[in-house]
Amino acid sequence: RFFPDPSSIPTWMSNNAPPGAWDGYRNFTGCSPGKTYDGLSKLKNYFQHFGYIPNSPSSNFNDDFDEALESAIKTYQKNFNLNITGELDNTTMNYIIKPRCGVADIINGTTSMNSGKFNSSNEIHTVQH
Amino acid sequence: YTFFPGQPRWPAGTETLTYAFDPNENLDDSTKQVFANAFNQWSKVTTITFNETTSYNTADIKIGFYSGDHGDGEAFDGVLGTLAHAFSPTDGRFHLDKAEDWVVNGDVTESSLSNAVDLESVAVHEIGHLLGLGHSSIEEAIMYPTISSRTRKVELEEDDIDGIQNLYGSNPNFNGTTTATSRDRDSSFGVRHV
Repeated sequence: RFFPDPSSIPTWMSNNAPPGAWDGYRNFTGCSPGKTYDGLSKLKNYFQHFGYIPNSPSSNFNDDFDEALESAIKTYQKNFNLNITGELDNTTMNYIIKPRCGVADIINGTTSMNSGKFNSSNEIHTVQH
Repeated sequence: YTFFPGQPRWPAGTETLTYAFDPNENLDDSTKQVFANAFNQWSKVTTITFNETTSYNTADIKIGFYSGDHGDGEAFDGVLGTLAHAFSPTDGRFHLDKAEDWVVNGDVTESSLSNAVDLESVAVHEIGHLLGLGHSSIEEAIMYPTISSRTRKVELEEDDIDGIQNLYGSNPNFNGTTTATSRDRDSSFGVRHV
């Protein structure tokens, strides 16, 4: 639907806004690695779609909070400048459910967003004497 | 800023790209003007200009609003979620989710509808993809992957400008300022003064 400007939006519509496509993901807030949660495979599909879980046919996803999901969450958190915990904390979930562009963040396993950049912690530090 | 793998871009020497709207849409002039404004954000800083054409089949960039599965393997998902997507050069496809509540003009932040999405903000982002930019981790950048509803973000940030000028060079008339009032970007030293 197109609205020429905000004032053209009918009041009845404002009071009955439908839920967003990913609002249901909020239910996964606080989920922990190593456990199983109903519907978690949908979140894996999300991460696969945007490039965070590579090389997996989406039909094979189960509801286990496994290492692949934890790794995807960490990479996502790095790309979005969040605390890298590997957990579905409230802050991370708030980012995940935000509306976004459909283009993947990681394409063919590569990106130059934060997660694809050289990790400064791997640098060799030298001191000149 | 980032590029797509292999750094695809429009061919060297490209000065003008044409764009057209899916003829099934019958978009009004004010909606089309939003896209013209969005293209202009990129023209201001780089060497490519954009012209609308009525010849959809031959246009470099093809714009359309679609619902659900629309045949490109990237189905839309209804209200919010995925808002739009565009393909890397030189594909030219630019698709927007018809299910969204698009606000064409005015201050979207004043909208009473929690799902309202600013059309121009999304258009500016997707044009970045059409030109060859990927997603950026800098939250203020146009090429940051997410945008909240009732949010307007149409001005290119330093990161966006650096990225597009890396691909195509700078508009000779670009003086480092994308708006007359909101920012003053010193292109000589990469320092921005507000």
